[in-house]
Amino acid sequence: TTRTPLFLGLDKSADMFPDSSSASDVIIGVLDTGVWPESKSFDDAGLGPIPSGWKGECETGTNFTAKNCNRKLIGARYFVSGCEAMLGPINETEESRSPRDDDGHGTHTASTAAGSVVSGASLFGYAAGTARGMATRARVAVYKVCWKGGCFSSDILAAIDKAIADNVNVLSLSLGGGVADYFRDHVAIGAFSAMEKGILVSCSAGNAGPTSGSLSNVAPWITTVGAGTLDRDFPAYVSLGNGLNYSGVSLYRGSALPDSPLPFVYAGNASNATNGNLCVTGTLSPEKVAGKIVLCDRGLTARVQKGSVVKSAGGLGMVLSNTAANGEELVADAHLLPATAVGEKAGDAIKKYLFTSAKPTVKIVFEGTKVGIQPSPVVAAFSSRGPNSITPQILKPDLIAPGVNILAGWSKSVGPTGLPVDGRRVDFNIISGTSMSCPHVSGLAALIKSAHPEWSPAAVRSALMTTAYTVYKTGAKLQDSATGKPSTPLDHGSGHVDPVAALNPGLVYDLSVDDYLGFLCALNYSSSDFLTLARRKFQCDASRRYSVSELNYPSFGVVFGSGSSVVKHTRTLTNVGPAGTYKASVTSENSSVKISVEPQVLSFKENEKKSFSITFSSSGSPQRVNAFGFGRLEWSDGKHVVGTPISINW
Amino acid sequence: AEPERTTYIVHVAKSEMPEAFEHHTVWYQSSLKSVSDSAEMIYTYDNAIHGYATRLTAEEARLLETQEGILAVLPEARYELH
Repeated sequence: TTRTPLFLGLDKSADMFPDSSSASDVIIGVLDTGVWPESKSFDDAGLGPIPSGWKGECETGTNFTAKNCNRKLIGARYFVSGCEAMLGPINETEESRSPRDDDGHGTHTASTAAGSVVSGASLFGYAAGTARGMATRARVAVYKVCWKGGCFSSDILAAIDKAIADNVNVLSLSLGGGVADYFRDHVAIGAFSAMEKGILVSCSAGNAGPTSGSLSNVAPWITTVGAGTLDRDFPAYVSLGNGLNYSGVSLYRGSALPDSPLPFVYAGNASNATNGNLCVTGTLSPEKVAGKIVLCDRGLTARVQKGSVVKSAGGLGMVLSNTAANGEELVADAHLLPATAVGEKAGDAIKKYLFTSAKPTVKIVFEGTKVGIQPSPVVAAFSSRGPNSITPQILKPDLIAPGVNILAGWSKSVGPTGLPVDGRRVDFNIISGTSMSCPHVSGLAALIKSAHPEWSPAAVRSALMTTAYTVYKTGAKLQDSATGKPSTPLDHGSGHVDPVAALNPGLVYDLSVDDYLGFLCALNYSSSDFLTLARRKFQCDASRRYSVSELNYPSFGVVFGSGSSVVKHTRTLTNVGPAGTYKASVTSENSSVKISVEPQVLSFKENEKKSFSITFSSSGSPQRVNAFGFGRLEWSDGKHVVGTPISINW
Repeated sequence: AEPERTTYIVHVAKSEMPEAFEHHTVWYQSSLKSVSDSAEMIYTYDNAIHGYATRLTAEEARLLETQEGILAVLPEARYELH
């Protein structure tokens, strides 16, 4: 990616991450749409021999042989039997029966996680710079499990089965399904097995935001990653005939519009279809849009598809308006015609002009790439939100990472819009989603793992979470793009990832397999559920009273049941730094909830573990049912801050 | 009309493999054949889970789930890229 390394501080801390073999012995497995091996992001110059523990392979298939692998791309497998059992044989004129990426998504995520350094990267000149993955020296193994027909759990499970046997260290899954109990969700089941083998599993949180309770991949042994913006934008403003201008964004590059203002029409008034405002295929009347700029509303079909529809109907350009669902969040696209995306408010104002002006005109002014955008990061409106609908006491998402307008490697089988009509071919593309933020964390986890090979997946995740930030350098709280107001732990989890701080977190909340099994006892799993999820017989201790909030998780999901006004959690901290004394400080945003920590001070020797309890006392639930309150607990020795978010639900 | 088949993931308690079988995949095959003459194994799993994937009718899936050592017969799910 370009810009993200700078945004995350990786450029200043290159020496902090070991360049030694440990950095290049970490292997990231990416389950996605495969890989475009010729991408420069998989160049292996400067990398040593393939790690000795590697057991994977470079499978041969259509347009792919073992020669396509190297010391960067050390493994490539594909799993299509499940998809074909469900949908019949893949169409080999459209898809490669091999690890080759015909979609672009898999190349984008794999190169984000661990792409080699590539200078002179850009998309049509946008986001230009030196592209690099989060862990430039980590190795990549791709497992193609997603096809045009979708990603099927039997294929995903087969890939996880193989990745475990191949000895990957991190698994990156930018995909998700519906909500299902952990023992019925095959990503959660496979992730549990991977975790037992010391593999950190990082998953995308989903793009169903800003709806509450919209998360995917919420199992506590999975790292669940939401999306935030960067300090980079691609402004393309709308200049109306009445002299007013409205901000927009675009990645369009191509023949310019005439300098003079152009006639402007609302799609809803240029169509006989009831949903004509959405610029769906076949709904625009060519005689009403030819030679004009068309205002379309988002919804129902892909943003770039709308541009293609306008172009096919003879339109010269498009202004694409957000609706209430996307608010003011602007996602840039490499449209096939001059087009820009505007927020909901701007869209409403532009429509007002369109409906009141006798001869409305417009110009779109493209301004290229702008950096230093503030405030940033902002939680992406599309980023799925908590609470965790399966176990509300496990606060999710875990954290957010860059996921809006991310440049990374792309397939040469498809254009930057992914549309069949798009004949352009690019080395890098800019796309958005929690699919993009997940591999950021996957790569950063690999960096942490390379610096601390002995850490468990839970310790690596704890380090990434407890050092994440929730305020800007100005002290203002992180903002939510969906509301324009401060975001909450249900939006950003522990906050935005800060890899430099995560390298040296001071204390971690560690978790063992047995801790997770105790958690499942608290969920009253039957012996059969244990066997399904954990592939072992496990007898919960009948004399013990298990509680989900007992899980040593680096965040607190407090649920006041009816009648209960005091909730107590215990946690154990492990010192992974030098001996030191840490003091607790706790904040509660709700005056009706008192939070106390006992003891207030913990002194650690090196590698020592110490426990504490935290008690939440509610003097009465707020009027609104299912209300949420928030707070934060920090342990600090003056050098390290070990922060954990608190969400409180009545 | 041929009853509809769908893909199921069969979770097996590997430790409960009957003595009569040399290898668990032979056991899997035998258990599958006992509910369906035509069903084939799409995948066998040994690390992520213990079990296999196959295509069954709803009735065959129900019958299979009653067998000794079968923990769960879960329908396949489709996941989406984010």
